[in-house]
Amino acid sequence: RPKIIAIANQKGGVGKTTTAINLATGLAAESPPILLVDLDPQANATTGLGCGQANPSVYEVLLDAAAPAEALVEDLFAGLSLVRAAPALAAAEVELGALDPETRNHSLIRILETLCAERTARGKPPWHYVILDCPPALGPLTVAALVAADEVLAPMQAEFFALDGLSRLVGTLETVRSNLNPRLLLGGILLTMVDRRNRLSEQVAEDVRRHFGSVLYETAIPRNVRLAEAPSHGLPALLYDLNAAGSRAYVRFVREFLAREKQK
Amino acid sequence: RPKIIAIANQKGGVGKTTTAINLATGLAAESPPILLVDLDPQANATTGLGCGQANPSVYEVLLDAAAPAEALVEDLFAGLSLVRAAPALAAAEVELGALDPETRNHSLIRILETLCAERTARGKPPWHYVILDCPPALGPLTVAALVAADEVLAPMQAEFFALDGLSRLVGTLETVRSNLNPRLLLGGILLTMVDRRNRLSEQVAEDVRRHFGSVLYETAIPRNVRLAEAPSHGLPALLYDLNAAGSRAYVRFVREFLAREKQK
Ligand SMILES: Nc1ncnc2c1ncn2[C@@H]1O[C@H](COP(=O)(O)OP(=O)(O)OP(=O)(O)O)[C@@H](O)[C@H]1O
Ligand SMILES: Nc1ncnc2c1ncn2[C@@H]1O[C@H](COP(=O)(O)OP(=O)(O)OP(=O)(O)O)[C@@H](O)[C@H]1O
Ligand SMILES: [Mg+2]
Ligand SMILES: [Mg+2]
Repeated sequence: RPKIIAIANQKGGVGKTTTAINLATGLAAESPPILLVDLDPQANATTGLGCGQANPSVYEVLLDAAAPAEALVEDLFAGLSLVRAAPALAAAEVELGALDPETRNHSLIRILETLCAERTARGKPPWHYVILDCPPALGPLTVAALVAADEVLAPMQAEFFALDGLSRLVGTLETVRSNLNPRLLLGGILLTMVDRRNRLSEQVAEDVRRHFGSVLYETAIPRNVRLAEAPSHGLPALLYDLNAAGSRAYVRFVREFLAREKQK
Repeated sequence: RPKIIAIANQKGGVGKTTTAINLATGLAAESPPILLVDLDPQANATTGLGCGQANPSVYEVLLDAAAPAEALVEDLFAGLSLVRAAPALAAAEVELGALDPETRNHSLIRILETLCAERTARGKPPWHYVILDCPPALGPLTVAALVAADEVLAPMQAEFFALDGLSRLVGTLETVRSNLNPRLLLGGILLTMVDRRNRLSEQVAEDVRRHFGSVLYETAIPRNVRLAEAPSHGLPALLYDLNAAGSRAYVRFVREFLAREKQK
């Protein structure tokens, strides 16, 4: 059974998609094979990997209008497969909301179980990790991801609004753990877009370190324009420019992530 | 009747709240009085103005569990009133979704009409502008804001994912205009967190100017850490540090906004 990691934070623009893409790509190199699932109606992970927004997407699959395999793009890059999103997914937040809670909350985990079983039936090695890229909200899509996940990785900008939102994210994890998914853990917090030169970044990082201790990853991702350029070329930064400061930081992060996995 | 401006963009972290707070504050100085409505479950506009997250908030009001006046904080700053949000609002996306479309889509405009009538009944001058801060999604809360609005102001980072999302935002405006609110216009696009030194910013800005022409504001807001520091002091940047590069840019933007208003 693969380990399922939800990349979640309801604060917008904190680097969820950039982290999901580069963690999935780094793990595909170090510990393949990997599956990345795009659960955001913006479909940024799908576009950022150069994949067109074709139908059916995870939207039709969640609402039982298509088979899971129809939204799967296998081996988009070596060792990396993708379940693509599409803008229609915006309707899923409301449509999932209309389902009974049991069906709604377990809609994603059922899909992942089907995809894993079908992959084994085709004689392919099981995915080691499944990475879930979540939208900037704590609505039905993110809750379904938290029900499916073994752990949550929360990217976070070192800024006031992001810090303010962290306690609500942790509160939601607690609620999901006690009611829906007892194995869910906060796997880690990753500081992103860090600008060492500014005092605010340092103050917020200090605050997070005091509250969360070793949950905070040692590696921090610096602000680096090459990370923002990569998606316009349809490539993960690790493939677009491996020598950029941002890519080297994501390589360090993937190594730190795997070191933590070994300790568990 | 006040003019209603929705600050909307489903892309997360593009500066919606920072723009909503500083536009509202600038207008409160130049053309008071102003009402700011926080429609985001993150309640960043509420916290960013130093207002505690008390109940009832706009959440209870939207679901008819409280009177609109109970969520109103009058004259938080000179000439600026706020309808506060709270985290409970996250449930509204699903709960509003369960209402019939007519009730759901007109839930916000009904509240604004009530607040305006009550203000006049108390002998206070009517608000000149109502500014709506939207969450990073195109769900029921944002649609209700688009139904209530006369125009949309779309803050946008000069980056690939933000550009990719702009066409979807414009598509949603078209849909709302033809089905729900015939007077809705795209009032303007405001480039935020611009770093003049990097090529990506310039390329994206060029793209937007080519597609949208004079809809794009001449003023661009530079990346400036003082804008990110202000909310931790519970103050709009214009009051926290008027001389900062970011504040001066927002002052220019407010002047450009008012100049466009005069031309209409
Ligand atoms: N370390 C970084 N340095 C510079 N730019 C970055 C960095 N990480 C991400 N970006 C850029 O910042 C923007 C926001 O990042 P991203 O889209 O990954 O965040 P997100 O949390 O997924 O956003 P959303 O909440 O909309 O889903 C994007 O344009 C991205 O390319
Ligand atoms: N011009 C700027 N320069 C530097 N930092 C900025 C600027 N504008 C906004 N910020 C900071 O960037 C972060 C994102 O901005 P903000 O929260 O206003 O965006 P948003 O679009 O409202 O986000 P969300 O999608 O989560 O609602 C915040 O921490 C904010 O303080
Ligand atoms: Mg994203
Ligand atoms: Mg906001």
